[in-house]
Amino acid sequence: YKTFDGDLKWDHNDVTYRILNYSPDMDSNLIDDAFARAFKVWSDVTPLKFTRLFQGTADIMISFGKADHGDLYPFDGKDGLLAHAYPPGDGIQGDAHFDDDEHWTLGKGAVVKTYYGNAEGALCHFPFTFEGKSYTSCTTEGRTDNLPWCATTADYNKDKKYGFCPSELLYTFDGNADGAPCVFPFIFQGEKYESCTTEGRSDGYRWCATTSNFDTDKKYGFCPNRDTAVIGGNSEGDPCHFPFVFLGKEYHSCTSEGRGDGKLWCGTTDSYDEDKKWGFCPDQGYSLFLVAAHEFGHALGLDHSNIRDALMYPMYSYVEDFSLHEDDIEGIQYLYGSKTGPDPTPPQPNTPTTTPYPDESDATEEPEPTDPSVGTTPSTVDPTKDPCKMLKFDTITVIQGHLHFFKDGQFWKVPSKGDGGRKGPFSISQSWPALPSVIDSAFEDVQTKKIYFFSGSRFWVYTGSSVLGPRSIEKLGLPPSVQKVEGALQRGKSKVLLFSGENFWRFDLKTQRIDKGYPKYTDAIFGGVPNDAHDVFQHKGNIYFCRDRFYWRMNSRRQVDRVGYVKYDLLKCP
Amino acid sequence: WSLPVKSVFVTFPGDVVKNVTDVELAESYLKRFGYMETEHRSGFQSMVSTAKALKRMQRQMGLEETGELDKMTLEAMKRPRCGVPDVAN
Repeated sequence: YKTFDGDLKWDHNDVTYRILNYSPDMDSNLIDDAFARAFKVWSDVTPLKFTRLFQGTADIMISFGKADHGDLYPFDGKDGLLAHAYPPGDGIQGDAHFDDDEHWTLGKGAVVKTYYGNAEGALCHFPFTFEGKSYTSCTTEGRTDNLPWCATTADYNKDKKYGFCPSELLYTFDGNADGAPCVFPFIFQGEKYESCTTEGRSDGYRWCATTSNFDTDKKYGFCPNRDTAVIGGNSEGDPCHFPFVFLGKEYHSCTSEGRGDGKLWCGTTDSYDEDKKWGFCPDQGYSLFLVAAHEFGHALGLDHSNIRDALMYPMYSYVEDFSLHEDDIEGIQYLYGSKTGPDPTPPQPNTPTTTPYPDESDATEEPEPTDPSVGTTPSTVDPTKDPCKMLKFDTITVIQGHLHFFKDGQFWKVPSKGDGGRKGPFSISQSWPALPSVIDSAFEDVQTKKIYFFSGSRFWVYTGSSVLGPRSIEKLGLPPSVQKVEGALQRGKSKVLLFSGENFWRFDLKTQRIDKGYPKYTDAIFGGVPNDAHDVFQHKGNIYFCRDRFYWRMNSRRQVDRVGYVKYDLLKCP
Repeated sequence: WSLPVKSVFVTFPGDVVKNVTDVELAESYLKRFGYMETEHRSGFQSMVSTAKALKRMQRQMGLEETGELDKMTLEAMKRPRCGVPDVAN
């Protein structure tokens, strides 16, 4: 850990904070709660106590802003810089600013709180079904007043539980209208407005009048973002318009075409080519709680740590079950000391010692001839290793129709059908004893069911439990400069594309040699995917290119139709 | 795999993020987060070389200290992060 020069810290333990404004992305109660939990991260391990003020000057003034927001350090649009905070002191010192060009969530997509209805403010349940159709976002279907709504259980028809979703037709926030809804049309400086606008403001926030004439009544509020609204671009608040036309081609879903950064975007009118109106598609967003906990660390006197898993590491990464790292605890206790008074005694489990997972009963459920470990209790796996917390895997491949995720001598399986859920970890050494612990790439020959494994410059071929190898990949005709094979893609019955770096080669399974005319550049054939993907595989008719936590999915028409998170979409993490 | 996909990049109106080269990105990153400028006790400010700044950044991020703008370093620079400089001035 590191503290700021001079060990800047508050000279009192009762630190005050004030929330100056809110983001349109989340309900104000959820934002209040996220900040309160972020402060609790630090008060749990120190004698510090945090008190919220609703007026006046607090030690830590918290605000959301975009781009130039009043200090010397402007934000930079979506992604990149997320927030910043100043070390303890007077004035701007101690304050925390959050970039409102980000999509603020709790880290796993839009959190949509409902209003009115009969669900007492419960969160929307996505997906939900309504009259036989599944919805993954709020809808205006079934209503004539255009108010978006959602079910708060999985099946509206069965449970009849619903509420209304945030929209400017329901309420506004901040401003001076006590949360009254927008009135459309309204007059502002003699002009008529039919929807929320950013006109008249330099901060980019959307607002509306809550009476029919702002010029005379001066009543206004800010518009909450709908869960379907695009982020950033030049159409903040508008939903995607599908289909939309871009460079003469029609798109029915978000696309990364036209961008060099792979971000998914959409048009918000029927033709981008004509109207040039666009925005980024809603994504998982950033956890306001995690980012706030980090920023409040700065506001209390901690500088950036170089421990990757520490909260004070400068990069953002989402963790599901957050707990403060020892490095952060040491840092904050260096400044303020440890918590005084007795710790509450944690409840003790009243059950006897449990059987380690995976146990034998799990294992016997699923015997598989070419996957020997699945029938045994692996002794070398570490069941505490959570694949959902892994940044990337050594390789991902499909064996016997199931996705396999390999990492450091272990692997996990996700069945392709049903909802059996993820299984593992299993031990590579027990399943395929000849293999090393790190597998760079693997594929199953769809014809012979032989499984090819690549690690460094060697490869192995398993047929059932018998193995050939290791052999040098040079024997296949790959040049010595190839250090490892990072992805494998079977094309037809007897050809496999082997990826390494920015190139790929075509391997003939019959001749066991690389075809002439290779290598080729990956980006020359597979447009719109990272040319340095470290996992390439085929799954359910699509090709997946993975880099770190993300995948680019290419459909059979060779269009990248989705960029997503490996852990949520493929590994099925909660 | 017949015809390659021809990617056309366009400039989106209102997009804060502009297309920059990797070198431009790296230079602005190193400057923004305090790796390029060193302030001495005397108050004298000096610029360090890009290679040295890269090494400092790589050490801070737990990356291999190559002093070169390699793939891992570039990826680290593109990740979402806190705006507070890593090297205080």
